[in-house]
Amino acid sequence: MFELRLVQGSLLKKVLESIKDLVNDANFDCSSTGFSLQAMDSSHVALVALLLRSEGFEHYRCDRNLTMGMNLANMAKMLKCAGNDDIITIKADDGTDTVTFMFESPSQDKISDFEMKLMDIDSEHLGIPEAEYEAIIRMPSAEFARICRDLSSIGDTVVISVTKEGVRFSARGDIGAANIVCRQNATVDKPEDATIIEMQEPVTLTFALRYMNSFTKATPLAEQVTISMSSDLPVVVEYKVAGMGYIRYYLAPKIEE
Amino acid sequence: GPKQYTITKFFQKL
Repeated sequence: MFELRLVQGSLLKKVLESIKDLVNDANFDCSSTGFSLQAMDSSHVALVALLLRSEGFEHYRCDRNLTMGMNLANMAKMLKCAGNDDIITIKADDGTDTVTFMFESPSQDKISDFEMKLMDIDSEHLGIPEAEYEAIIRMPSAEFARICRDLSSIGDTVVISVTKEGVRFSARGDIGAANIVCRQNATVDKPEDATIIEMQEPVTLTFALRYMNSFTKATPLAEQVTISMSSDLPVVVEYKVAGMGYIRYYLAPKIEE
Repeated sequence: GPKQYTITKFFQKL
């Protein structure tokens, strides 16, 4: 059987909110390592990889590896029924085609269980090569979300350019153009407010803003976001999940032919 | 304009 229990159930709610608009159906892989998922959006332009390590849960039992196919919109509907302070338990018995979500209020005076049908999903796993990135930007996640949102009102694509001056986000459209430059700023009171730019090589890449905006749904999960870029490679936008793992979004670039 | 590539162009299927 498979069973996990997460006292901070709101994390799981936030994780689902972060991926449900990007991916319709996905296989969750349960193993002794943890609860993970890899899925592409329907047009295969973006990929999301989630890992919640088994050690991060208050209870985690996985007798043998299990793949659970779920419709993420339906899973999100069920998790929305959990209170923000609720403890969430996910259970699946071997050989059944359902998964059970159990929600316990902190004072244990309300216990709900929701059963959801599992699906058979044909999904292909991609091998993500380890890469040394030419530029890595760490910045406040709310700032990144703001930039993506603001540039969306100007154009459909963002050009991200890292130089020793800093990182420049540019968009252009019918009404005009916008450039937002963020400089390294490590001398802040709180580390979560810092912007750190590690650059081996200057790099400039172009991306569809629609996907970037979708990634920023993960903003409530982490104060900081890490953006890793190399020429002619998908960008990685990573949000840590409080001491448990991460959500990484990979987005293929637009390349001039 | 620039062409939108897919992820499968960069990452191989396992």
